[in-house]
Amino acid sequence: ERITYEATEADGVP
Amino acid sequence: DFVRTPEGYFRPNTTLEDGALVLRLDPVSESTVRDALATEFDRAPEYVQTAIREGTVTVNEDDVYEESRFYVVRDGTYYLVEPTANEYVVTGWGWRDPPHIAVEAIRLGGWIAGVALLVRAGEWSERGRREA
Repeated sequence: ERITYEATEADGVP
Repeated sequence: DFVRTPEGYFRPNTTLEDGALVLRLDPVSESTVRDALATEFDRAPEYVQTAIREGTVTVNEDDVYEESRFYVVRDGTYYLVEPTANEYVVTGWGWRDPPHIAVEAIRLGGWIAGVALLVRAGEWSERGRREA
């Protein structure tokens, strides 16, 4: 199984 | 470690006063919470660093210690790195996986053999009845 990760800028605390 | 309320962020704090344990929630700034929760870029796993550099990254499940989200800070910018898609790849068959045409041929062969067996069985039972 292959997993794709995506990075996004976080405005606040997740 | 932190409590989030509409009024802001607080950190639990306990002190012993005259034999009584006093629990306080001290207000802390959001940036304090961010710094406490975020992983430094250099200390994040390699594939997480790649995701931040290039936007996305695709890795094998075996190379991931734990499938989870990452909150990372790099040069003052905060990033959320999270799994978005899983692709199931069939492994283990490799060259043994017969081509479609071969599967069809095997299936057709099975039908022909089955019908031939029925005809032959009919002949055998007819012969048995005649000899009796």
